[in-house]
Amino acid sequence: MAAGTLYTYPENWRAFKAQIAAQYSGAALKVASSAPAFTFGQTNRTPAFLNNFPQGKVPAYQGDDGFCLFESNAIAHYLGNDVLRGATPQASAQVLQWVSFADSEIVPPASTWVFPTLGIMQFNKQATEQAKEDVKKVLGVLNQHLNTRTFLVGERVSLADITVACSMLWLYKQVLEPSFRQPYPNVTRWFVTCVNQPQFKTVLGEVKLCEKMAQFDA
Amino acid sequence: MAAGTLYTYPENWRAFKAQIAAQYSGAALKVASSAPAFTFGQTNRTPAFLNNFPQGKVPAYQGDDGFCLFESNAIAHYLGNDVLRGATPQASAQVLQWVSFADSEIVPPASTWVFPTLGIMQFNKQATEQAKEDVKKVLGVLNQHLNTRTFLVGERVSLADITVACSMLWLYKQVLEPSFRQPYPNVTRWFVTCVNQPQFKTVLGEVKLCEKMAQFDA
Amino acid sequence: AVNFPGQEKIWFEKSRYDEAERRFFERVAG
Repeated sequence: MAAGTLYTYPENWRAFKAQIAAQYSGAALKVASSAPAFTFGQTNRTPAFLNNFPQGKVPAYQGDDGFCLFESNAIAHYLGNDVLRGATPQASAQVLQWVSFADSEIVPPASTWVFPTLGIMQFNKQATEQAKEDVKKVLGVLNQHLNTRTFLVGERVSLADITVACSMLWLYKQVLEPSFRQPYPNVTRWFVTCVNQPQFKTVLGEVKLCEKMAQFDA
Repeated sequence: MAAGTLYTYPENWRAFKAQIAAQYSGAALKVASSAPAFTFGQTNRTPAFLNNFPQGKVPAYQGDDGFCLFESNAIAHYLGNDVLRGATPQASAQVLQWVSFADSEIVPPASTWVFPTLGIMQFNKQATEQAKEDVKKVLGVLNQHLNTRTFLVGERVSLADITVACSMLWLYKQVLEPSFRQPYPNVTRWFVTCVNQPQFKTVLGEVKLCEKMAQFDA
Repeated sequence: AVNFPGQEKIWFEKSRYDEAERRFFERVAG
């Protein structure tokens, strides 16, 4: 059973994946996200940290046995268990399919749309409109897949659900207002089922779905 | 042992990953990349294709047993074997770490730098300069990691080497001229070792390292 | 065939977004 420390800044959806995986596997995970254990922008620039994590990026994981990992999908995979990873080559390939889908198809448009509403980035009307269209395509693919399924792979929660749900957290909290998400009921049903699992709720707390699409925060 | 068809356009580095994995595992893989089996832009827009692969993207895999997969990393994982995937949770997590690293840290700057030299994207001086700096960071991380290692994970070729090497193919063929790659000898040694493995050579043919950095093709 | 890679969806802006996200959360942490 893995045991170690996850370095991150607070409220990092990429770190949530690993934290939720640990809830399912029972791995003993300490989260270092605030002083004095960890200060983002300082601790991750020290030679000691860079020696283990040469890019200085978070989330970063260090096992009590010294085993180090970067890249959030790898950390979540390691802290999970065989059920979450997919117990057969077909299931583990399908889990990886949705993990890749989240990173390549969801994260780019979700960041483009949501970052300006959080004040992280300048608003760009054309980029935002394109991002909305890309998000609609993503929701369409997921809605079709989830038409006959409760979860993305097999009959139980896997790293596919954890990864895709965490990559959509900001979308559902900030901008997917009822009228926008209305054509994709299977996805909202699936998302609410996931975030209401005790292992998700322990990490995420109460996830309130967006009532009014946030506009950019000038 | 998996057996099926890989749909792609010719010379697709994402498809090479799956083809090389199949060389190691012995999976019986048919590649459909030209008419009449597959015409990019037509076949992947037919209802039959979209029914199996809703995004219409390639590479796409269809097993003789009907099992379908999209996302190149998932296909390569499925067509591989346990040695390539990483036989322990630590090894499989490290493989996933480098697979994620390739997609998130290598592909964006490599494409930004190389695409204009292939004439498939407008040249943008500032973006290219930034991409060169990002590629130097990537080479630095890999060079440090490979200082004491022959391969990225463990003692043998894994999906980590296959994925990272394929994501760097265009870089080494088009723009990493000797003076640019000189500070990173471990990476070039590792790359040449990989592409000279018989399983890589069968798929890639002879890989000639760039002699002169290609400029954008106006 | 050379044109096909141009139809791939690549997140060319990724380093800009990573940078913005890093600065934002460093400010929050600071």
